[in-house]
Amino acid sequence: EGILVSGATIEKNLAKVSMVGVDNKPGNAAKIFAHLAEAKVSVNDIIQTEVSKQKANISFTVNKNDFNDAKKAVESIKEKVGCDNVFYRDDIAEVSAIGVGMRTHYGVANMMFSALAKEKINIDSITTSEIRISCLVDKAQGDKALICVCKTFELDKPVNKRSYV
Amino acid sequence: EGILVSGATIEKNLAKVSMVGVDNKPGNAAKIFAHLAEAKVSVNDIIQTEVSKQKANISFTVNKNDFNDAKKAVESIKEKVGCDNVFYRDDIAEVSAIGVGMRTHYGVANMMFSALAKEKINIDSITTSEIRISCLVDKAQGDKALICVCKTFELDKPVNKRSYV
Ligand SMILES: C[C@@H](O)[C@H](N)C(=O)O
Ligand SMILES: C[C@@H](O)[C@H](N)C(=O)O
Repeated sequence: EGILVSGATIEKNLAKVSMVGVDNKPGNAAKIFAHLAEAKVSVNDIIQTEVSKQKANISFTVNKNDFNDAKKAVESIKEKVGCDNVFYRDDIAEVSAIGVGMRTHYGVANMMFSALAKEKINIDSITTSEIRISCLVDKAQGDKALICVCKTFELDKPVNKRSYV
Repeated sequence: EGILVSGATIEKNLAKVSMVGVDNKPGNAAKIFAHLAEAKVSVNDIIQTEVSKQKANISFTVNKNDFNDAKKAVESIKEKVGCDNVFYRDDIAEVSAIGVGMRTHYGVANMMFSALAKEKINIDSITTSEIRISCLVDKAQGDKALICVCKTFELDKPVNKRSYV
């Protein structure tokens, strides 16, 4: 079964909230996202990594127009969930490689990360699913990252002429 | 458009590697995953959160049978990417709610997190996509978490009888 990356996308109308060091105990994620739902903030991707038994980092992206509401909601809940630090960024772009069977192919992630590395593009966050691999990069490097992904997966060529399938 | 969660799954044959405090500069993600690819380790979900301009946390899940190879590969690369600390867990289970149009519905994430919170189930990591919301939980709570998700989204009832669509 070949790796078939069928497309690449870029989303620039995004902002990211990163909550560093949230208390890693039941109920805290629910509190944060209930607060955001009450503020009618529609959340895109949610990413949480565990830092230790005691702490976790939660970050999520929102539409730019929801950014101020998201900030207000997070500022009012951060103490209740023991969050050490929050930082906000709206200078980001999400570049994704889209395809089928992506998850089991470490090849795709590998190709994408090394292609961005060659172009000296920093990867701010990563999230993967069955159908896509998404990297948040600095907005100033968004277009360069998109072109880099298109070239890496030879998206300008017809499927039967690509060398990596 | 209603929220349609069409199913819930659990995956127990997983292990997780968490790299805390990797230097946040271009090329480091590529080094880690190239190393894993060389060791023929097939990576499932990859999650990276940005901790600051200087540091990022990268975690990923692998099949249990790849766990030892993953550990070896990570131990040999962690210094080269400035990683502060690595921890490994094989006592985890991934519980997912599957459906269409998940991403734009903060309602689904909200319902899932608060349902797990009510059952006092800790969420270790989170990753979302267009078609699923996945939480890693302690393996001992995996079955309880799966039942909790099925109940929350009324998966035992026919679609036209569910109260949350
Ligand atoms: C950090 C947060 O996700 C917490 N572990 C919870 O279960 O809600
Ligand atoms: C942490 C790692 O992802 C780094 N930012 C990179 O671009 O590779």
